[in-house]
Amino acid sequence: YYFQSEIAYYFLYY
Amino acid sequence: MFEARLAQGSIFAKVIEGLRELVTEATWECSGNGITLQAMDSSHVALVSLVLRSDGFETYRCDRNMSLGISLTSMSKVLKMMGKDDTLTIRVNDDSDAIVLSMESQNQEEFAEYELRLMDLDSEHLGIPDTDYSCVVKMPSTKFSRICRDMAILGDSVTICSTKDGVKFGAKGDVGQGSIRLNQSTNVDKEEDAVSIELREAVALTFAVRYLNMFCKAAPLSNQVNLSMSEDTPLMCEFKVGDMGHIRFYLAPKIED
Repeated sequence: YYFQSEIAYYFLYY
Repeated sequence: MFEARLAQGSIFAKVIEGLRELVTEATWECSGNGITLQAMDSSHVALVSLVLRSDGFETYRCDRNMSLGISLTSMSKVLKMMGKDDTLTIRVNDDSDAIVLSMESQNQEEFAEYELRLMDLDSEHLGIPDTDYSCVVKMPSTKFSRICRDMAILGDSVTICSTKDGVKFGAKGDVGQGSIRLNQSTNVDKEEDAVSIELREAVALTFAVRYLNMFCKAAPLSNQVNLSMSEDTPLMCEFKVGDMGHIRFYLAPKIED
């Protein structure tokens, strides 16, 4: 079973 | 004032078609260097980054930096009215709240002009770090589109495994499972038909196939697609826009629970 990660987890908001 | 003219307006129409399923509205940043756009899909799982350099346009003028909030859904509808070989000019007059799209037929006998109202959009910008990917797969974009479409029949997720010899796309679901393996091309007549793999480290990553299929809407822009991957890092799926820029899609991987 897989969990879908969010893109903002890898890229920082600025 | 902003004004950019493209002899081949169809390129711009393909860019919009490539974006509009993932993001329905977005802010275009216009500067002297060109047009850029960055947007996330509504679920914040994928991100798209577009670059169209000013030197790729036939004429380009941008007196001051502008942020233009645009409905891609509406723009797509307007661009459908453009002839296949039409020239397209995009213009935003000073103090205007609209973008003007002018289309001119090749024989200059027909000239159409449409105005779209600009939108006030909240935009969230993400910093994309420079990444040295473990693996870059280059392959024909039509082949990638076909594989993603086929994998979606089998399941919601596709696992991409890449080694130095080849790349394997696999999916499994309630109906069954399947995989397609592509070997690195050794001898091809046309470069655009080649599958090539630059690999530092083997990778195996799982992605939601629904998003990959949305990215493939940009496949008509380019004969080849680049898939850049590293473990625990978003996939970067890149289509070149002629010599003038690129569309890069980023997709967060699925993580094993």
